[in-house]
Amino acid sequence: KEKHKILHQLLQNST
Amino acid sequence: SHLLVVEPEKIYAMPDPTMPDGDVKALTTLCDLADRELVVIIGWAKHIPGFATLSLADQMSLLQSAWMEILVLSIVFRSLPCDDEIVYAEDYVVDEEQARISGLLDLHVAIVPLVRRYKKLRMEKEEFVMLKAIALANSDSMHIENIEAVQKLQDSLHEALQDFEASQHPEDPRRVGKLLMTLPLLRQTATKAVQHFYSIKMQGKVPMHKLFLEMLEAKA
Repeated sequence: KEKHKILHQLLQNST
Repeated sequence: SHLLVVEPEKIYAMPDPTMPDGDVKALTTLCDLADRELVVIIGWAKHIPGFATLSLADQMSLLQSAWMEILVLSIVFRSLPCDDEIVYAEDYVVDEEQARISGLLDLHVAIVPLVRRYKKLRMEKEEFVMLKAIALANSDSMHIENIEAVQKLQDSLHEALQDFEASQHPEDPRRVGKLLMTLPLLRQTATKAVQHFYSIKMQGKVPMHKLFLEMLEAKA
């Protein structure tokens, strides 16, 4: 997951 | 109808007017466009009924394997009204000659057969949004934790497509099959596109944003 930080963040954002 | 509502707005390539024309400019424009499209695709995926209830890991796995198919299918759908021109964005329409001089010929030649295939089928917007969601749910990622949940998502999208065709195209009972039979060519085209951009990344001449790099690396 550390390697795919941005995808992870974007999926977690509620908007 | 839900997928039609959550369909993203048009996106623009906005090529940098200060850059000299050529392959570096063309590829820089496309890589920047792809990066912004990826943000939109990730936001869109969350609105597919059933996707957001998958585990975060499974959501990531599906997107990491299907993102280029989704990107290519969107480009292909935008290109349907044109003749052998690829509509990368509303303001970035490339014909074969332009593709040749801007280093996009391989990509162009890979995408055109898919455009012809969907033109022949006269793919409608409803079918496009469902196929895009099916491509995501059917991405054959090898890292899925909850296979049953992903199967359920595939089934509900398949059912939506069947319902739509039963009511809108009763004259062609094989239309669902015809649409699903385009998916191998979509995957093949997306694979070529990923290889194309991966080799560009390795050459290092074109700047790429972090999300696009991250997604390319996930396919490496």
